Amino acid sequence: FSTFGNNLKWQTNTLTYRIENYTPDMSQAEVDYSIEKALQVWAKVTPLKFTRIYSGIADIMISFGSRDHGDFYPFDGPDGTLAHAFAPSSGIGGDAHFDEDEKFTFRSNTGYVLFMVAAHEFGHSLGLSHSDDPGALMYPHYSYGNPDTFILPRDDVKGIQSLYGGNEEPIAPGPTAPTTPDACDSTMVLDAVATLRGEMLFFKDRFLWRHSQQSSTPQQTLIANIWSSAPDNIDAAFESLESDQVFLFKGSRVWAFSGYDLQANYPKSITSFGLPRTVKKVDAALYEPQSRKIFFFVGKNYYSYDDVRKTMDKGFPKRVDETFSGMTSQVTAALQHRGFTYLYSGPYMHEYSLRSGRLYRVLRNNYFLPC
Amino acid sequence: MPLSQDNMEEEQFAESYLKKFYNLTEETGPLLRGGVSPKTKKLMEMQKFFQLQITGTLDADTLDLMKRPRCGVPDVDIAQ
Repeated sequence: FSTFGNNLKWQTNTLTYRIENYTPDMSQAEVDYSIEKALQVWAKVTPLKFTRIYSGIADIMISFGSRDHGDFYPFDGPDGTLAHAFAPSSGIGGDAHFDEDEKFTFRSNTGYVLFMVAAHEFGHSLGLSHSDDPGALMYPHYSYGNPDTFILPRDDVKGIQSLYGGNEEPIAPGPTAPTTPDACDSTMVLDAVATLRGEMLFFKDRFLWRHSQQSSTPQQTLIANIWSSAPDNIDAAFESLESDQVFLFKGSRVWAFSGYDLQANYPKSITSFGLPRTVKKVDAALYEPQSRKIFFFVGKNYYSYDDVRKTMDKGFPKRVDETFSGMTSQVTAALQHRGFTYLYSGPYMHEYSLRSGRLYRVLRNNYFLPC
Repeated sequence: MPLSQDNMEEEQFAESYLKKFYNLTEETGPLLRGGVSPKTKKLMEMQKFFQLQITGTLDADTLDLMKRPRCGVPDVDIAQ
């Protein structure tokens, strides 16, 4: 997180706000609810209290405007800049302006959820600058969030509490603030690993890292920033070179994406790959480019699916350790790279020759995902 | 070789992005030969912030990130 510096914060914990006008995109009740809820995001974790006023000058004046709207920071039409807000101080300080040329929504994932944009802007109104943590609310790029299930990420909690301290009033225990996974965490267990048109993708919680061989630094981003309709916390993933698609598995469903686009008729049941109905989830998936086979790891067994013939191979499931010597623990992710098969189990990665099933090395995540 | 229209548009887009969010000032007058241009510096600053590969050039990943919807927080000085 970062703050504006110079101890730029409100000198009181009791702040007022006023909604000066409304967007026609939503009902007034929805706007009121979104704004109130966005302020409460910050009030829950600090001693700050917000009171709405209906006339006069509030600490935080909230308005919708387009293009030139009177503050020498004109908006830019649809998309691009969605809103801006001013750091704490008198006058325009603390005020939040929303670009009326955007399509704001209450909780749909088409358009921009006003709650998410407002919660971010109010972070500025209270003294937070942009964070470089891609999971933080104060990261400068919009990402979808549901107002009813949103939990302020740990980075933002730390940021706002560095200015105002924590909430001294006991609050009912709820879900804890999500943290952003760290590639340097040697105990991290990846959810899934896959390739995408020459890049490697490493999935963890609601994030993924993209890493290309040409780059020394992997780029961490939200899964939703790449595929807005993809699930978080996936179980398995692979790229089919046969169909140029990436498949993501979660529970009994599978999503297929070509580039950024969800394919028609997806998500589907995992039984569409010929897996029996008794299989409720896939632990890991591996695409073998030579034979164009897909291996699905389920518990101590694995299935083999022929991506050319689109049928499950006979003689499966087999025990994993029948083919991959010594692999008796659960496979949590899998990848094929330069002719070697890499099976992840917990924080370790096992390098195998698929042909002989021989184990060459036991490595850590950072072999492919640099810290 | 003249730049293609697409490239020119992207360059202009990137320049206005850097002016808006990274306080890039107009490049006027001759640049020192061999020096890093202010635009390259700002581009590197932006790439560092977003944990992109720091190339100092307008590559596809950087351009892609610039095009994402975002917040444009105004200069703090105004508030002060």
